[in-house]
Amino acid sequence: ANSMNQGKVPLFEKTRVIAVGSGKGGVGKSTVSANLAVALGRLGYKVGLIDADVLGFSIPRLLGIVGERPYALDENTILPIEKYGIKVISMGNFADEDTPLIWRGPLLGGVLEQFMNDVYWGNLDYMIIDLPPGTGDVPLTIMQKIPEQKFLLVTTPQASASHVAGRIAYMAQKVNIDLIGIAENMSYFECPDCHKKYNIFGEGETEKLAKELNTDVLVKIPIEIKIREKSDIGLPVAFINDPEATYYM
Amino acid sequence: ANSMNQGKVPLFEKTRVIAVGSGKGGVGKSTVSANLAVALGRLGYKVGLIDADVLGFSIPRLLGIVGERPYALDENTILPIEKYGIKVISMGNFADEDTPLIWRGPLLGGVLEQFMNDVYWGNLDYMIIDLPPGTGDVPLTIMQKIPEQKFLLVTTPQASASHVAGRIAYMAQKVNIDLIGIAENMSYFECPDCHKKYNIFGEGETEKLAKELNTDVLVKIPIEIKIREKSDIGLPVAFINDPEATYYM
Ligand SMILES: Nc1ncnc2c1ncn2[C@@H]1O[C@H](COP(=O)(O)OP(=O)(O)O)[C@@H](O)[C@H]1O
Ligand SMILES: Nc1ncnc2c1ncn2[C@@H]1O[C@H](COP(=O)(O)OP(=O)(O)O)[C@@H](O)[C@H]1O
Ligand SMILES: [Zn+2]
Repeated sequence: ANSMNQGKVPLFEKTRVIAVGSGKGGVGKSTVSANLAVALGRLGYKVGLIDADVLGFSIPRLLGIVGERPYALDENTILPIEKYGIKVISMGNFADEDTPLIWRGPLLGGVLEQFMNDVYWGNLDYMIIDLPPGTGDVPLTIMQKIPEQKFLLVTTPQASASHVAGRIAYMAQKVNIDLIGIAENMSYFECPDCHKKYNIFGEGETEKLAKELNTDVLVKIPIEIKIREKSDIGLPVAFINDPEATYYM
Repeated sequence: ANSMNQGKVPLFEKTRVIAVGSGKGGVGKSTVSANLAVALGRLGYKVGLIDADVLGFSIPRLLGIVGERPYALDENTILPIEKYGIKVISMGNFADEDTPLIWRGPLLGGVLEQFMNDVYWGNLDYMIIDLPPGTGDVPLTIMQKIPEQKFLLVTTPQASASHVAGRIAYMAQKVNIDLIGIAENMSYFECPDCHKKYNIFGEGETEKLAKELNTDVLVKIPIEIKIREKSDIGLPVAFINDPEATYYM
């Protein structure tokens, strides 16, 4: 496995690794990861995407690859799945979408080792890692294994969300991982009929968090019915020329 | 500790335990748990609430008890915090809201043991347990320790959400835990100006999931600005006589 991949070190030496995470689930972390990866692919970069949310995997559905099984080159090397111009691997490509994976902490680490060491990625410009929500075993292991990664925090505008979401950014700073910034998702909803804008989940909390973390709010992505519709049919908006795609570029 | 609490067994023998969970985070699980507990309290029941989301705790902010520390009766017994007519315990009452708790799987189990054994709950009619998202160590341990509990699944309407959220319900059924039903949250948004209703996150997927799990959709809670506003200031809507309170009763 390592000979194909020239071992883990070269993979991450030439490759810029961006971990996308949030202390809180359901903020849109996987949607941002998938669209960011596809957007970078459309700009001509060679991009890999690891779905590190081993128990709560959702990347296969967002990219329309539910049920696709990866090919094995030999018993130690697997080929990632290719879709929308990027290379992807997820636990969802080894298990049924509705089956609960009842695993304990130590086993999860083993799967991630394989995603990083036994997948033949080739020479990548970017590797996007969609972290599981929270500050548990997996995000910590990945931060310790790849110290040169950058971290992108995703949150929604609620005060109750930004406090929980922000915890992982404090964790990243404790282990000297650079924070790229914060992507605020579901910032407002514009009524398709009367075009009034509503800050359903509030506003201003993300700016407070950015100040405390000494970083910037990079983008504010509105609640868009089209983003959800396309997610549900496995077509990330970043792949089509729609106006929604610009948030992720 | 056990003498005060007459040990774990009596606590859960007379008490109806409802675990509120979801395979996916950010669906409104903690908001449903907090409001359900407060609503049962207003109906005259003696209610306890355990925030079992040890790393991603959010109950203290939803109930306005951030920073409140529980009293210790002796070195083995702690008193829960009382607010809005219910008794509550959360990791957030032992740690700072913004500090990342960097813990590995086995330590989390120890904290939950303490929440169940070393807290003096008295005689409760209901115990609500707000589970962490996902199908990892903690939900599994709680299901194995309290086999007579009932399980309430919370999801949002998106296809991508219901598949991930549903995984924990399949897990509950595997370990013979009764499923009470499904609470769908953020079902639609009614524009405050033109009063048009939008299924921002789609519809119909929760009914499909309920059919597969052989259970019912108990309630559909709309996206309400007031639910979020009150959550952010620590006042659950179920405690006030507003129309939003009826969803949780
Ligand atoms: N800006 C948005 N507008 C509308 N729906 C969104 C938006 N971002 C995410 N979603 C939807 O919300 C759900 C949760 O997003 P997901 O990326 O799975 O969150 P996480 O990875 O943080 O759990 C998905 O069904 C997705 O389609
Ligand atoms: N029906 C609703 N309408 C508007 N906001 C809601 C609703 N339900 C939950 N929220 C908000 O969404 C955020 C996430 O809810 P939370 O209960 O913390 O989710 P979970 O426990 O599943 O992670 C909270 O800030 C809460 O205020
Ligand atoms: Zn309108």
